[in-house]
Amino acid sequence: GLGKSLNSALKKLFGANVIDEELVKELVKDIQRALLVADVDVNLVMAITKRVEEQALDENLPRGISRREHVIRVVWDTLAFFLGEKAVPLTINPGKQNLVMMVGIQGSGKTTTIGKLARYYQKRGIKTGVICADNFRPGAYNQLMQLAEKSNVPFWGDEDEKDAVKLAKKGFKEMKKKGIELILLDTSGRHKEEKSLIKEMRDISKSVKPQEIILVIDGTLGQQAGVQAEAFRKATQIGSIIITKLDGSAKGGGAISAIAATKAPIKFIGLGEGMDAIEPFNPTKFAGRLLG
Amino acid sequence: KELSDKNLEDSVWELQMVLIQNDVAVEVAEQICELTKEKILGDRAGRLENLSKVFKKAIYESVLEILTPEHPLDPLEFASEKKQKGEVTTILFVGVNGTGKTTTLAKMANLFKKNGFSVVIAAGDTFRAGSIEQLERHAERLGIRVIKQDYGADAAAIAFDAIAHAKAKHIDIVLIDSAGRMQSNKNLLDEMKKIARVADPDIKLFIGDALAGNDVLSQAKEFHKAIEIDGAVLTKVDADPSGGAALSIAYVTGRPVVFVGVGQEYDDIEQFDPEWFAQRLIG
Ligand SMILES: Nc1nc2c(ncn2[C@@H]2O[C@H](COP(=O)(O)OP(=O)(O)OP(=O)(O)O)[C@@H](O)[C@H]2O)c(=O)[nH]1
Ligand SMILES: Nc1nc2c(ncn2[C@@H]2O[C@H](COP(=O)(O)OP(=O)(O)OP(=O)(O)O)[C@@H](O)[C@H]2O)c(=O)[nH]1
Ligand SMILES: [Mg+2]
Ligand SMILES: [Mg+2]
Repeated sequence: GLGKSLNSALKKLFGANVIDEELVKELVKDIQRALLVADVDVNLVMAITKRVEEQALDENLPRGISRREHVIRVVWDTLAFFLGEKAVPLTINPGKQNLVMMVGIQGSGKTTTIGKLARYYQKRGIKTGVICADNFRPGAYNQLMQLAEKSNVPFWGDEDEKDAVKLAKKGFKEMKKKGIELILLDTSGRHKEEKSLIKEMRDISKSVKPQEIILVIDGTLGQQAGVQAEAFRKATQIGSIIITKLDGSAKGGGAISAIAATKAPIKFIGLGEGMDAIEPFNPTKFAGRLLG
Repeated sequence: KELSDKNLEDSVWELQMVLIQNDVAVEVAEQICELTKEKILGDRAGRLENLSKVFKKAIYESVLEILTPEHPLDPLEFASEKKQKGEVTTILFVGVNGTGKTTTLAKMANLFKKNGFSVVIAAGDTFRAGSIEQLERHAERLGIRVIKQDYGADAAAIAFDAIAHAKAKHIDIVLIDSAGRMQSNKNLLDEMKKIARVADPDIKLFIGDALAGNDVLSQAKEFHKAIEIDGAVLTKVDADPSGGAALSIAYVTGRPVVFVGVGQEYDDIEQFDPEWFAQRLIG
């Protein structure tokens, strides 16, 4: 259902029989606050609540529904417009080599998420393999290798190769030889100010031409979400988004800005550190949690 | 002319939005603006025309005040004084997952070493894949010893061993790494409390991500409640965030932000500059 703070805001409004502009203003403020606390972009929050205010005060109600239901519908529709109506799965052509590349800001959860996706698809009968193309972070090789071992999934890396593009190419070649259907490519963390790393990401993508590039976003990411996602989109074609660390108290509102910036849907969410802590994105559930 | 309550409301709201857009937690922005507004109304100092200017100046001063520590913490100075007494300085690094604890520990190890201190590191993250190897790689490059055990071992015991080792070998600094943990996970908070209790560190540093939004408030609040933080380090400031996280952390803990992380290399650590941040948040 709707988040409980939104529900209580609506109860205040619709205890009254007459639409009171003051009460609507108060409702709008409550919705604004809930969305801001959830880390939704400030400008987006203003746009959403402006729409809610206009429609809540609209004299012409759609037939057969109450004013309260109408306002709820407006809030939901506005969020659904950004989050998508239903979940979109990863496209994997069985029997073919599907290369999926993970990118994202430092510490967002790329390596851990690859471990989870490997387990997820291996369980579903897809031959999965993982490649470490992170040439920078100390111990990245060991981290991914240990995660791959947990799910008994083939792993490839080369600690002596210092070029990320070469790592990706070699790894892809090795995985193809093994007949792996879903090949997950791990890359180093990077942010929008690191121009040479952004270029490196583009070079990797141009070289191995992944089926899909997944942007991994930390669920705690704040008002920077939109501009950071934009920088990734400008450099490469982002196919989908995964939001991590939603097992904590963060609401993940930055995700909305990321979707808006990349035009890519969220496909999975991360709910913990274990290899089973992943689930397909559910827009209704996500919106409900957002509204607190 | 007296300040009209209604016009002040507009300035208050506007500046509140500026702070929120700069990643200051909503609750912190609201409280700072509310307290500053009351102060202005109490002073009745400004003229109606200069209202937004007066309020903005007052907010800037409030922000600067929150960011400027009453009791500054300089880990190098602290360690120096302890070294003169022949004592070991123990520093514990805590924070949620992926904020940069291990990297910050390595940067500070480098900093201490460059300033003539001997350092030993405790591999206190025995949970996450590759955490021990990551620390070992850093330590290897810096020429520093790591006290470690296997994955799954008791972090508090490893910290204890490292401190005993430092005392026996007359090593100046013990840096204790710990696993990332969500502030909503009671078991992991309890584990952290145990590490702090057993190791009894001189300095407990909360490592916060400058890119985090409202969640950083609850992180700092819960970590402070659990083990009483002495200071914070704000990482990934090179990613060009507006830095509001610094304000939320300082506000809810009353403790200073000591350093900022400005990149992934060992030298990418700087002193926290309250005025620079205040300018960025309000200027
Ligand atoms: N609680 C929780 N922790 C997570 C989740 N996803 C990742 N983590 C943790 O977040 C931390 C960072 O994860 P990594 O996989 O190393 O992140 P990364 O993006 O690969 O980091 P870099 O390679 O340095 O950019 C680790 O402690 C993970 O265990 C999640 O969904 N929930
Ligand atoms: N750009 C930038 N990256 C940083 C900074 N500090 C840390 N990082 C990167 O952030 C990522 C995570 O750093 P870690 O030190 O592994 O973080 P952690 O808190 O120890 O992570 P867990 O132990 O998994 O909770 C790594 O890729 C680091 O290089 C910083 O100040 N700037
Ligand atoms: Mg990684
Ligand atoms: Mg660590």
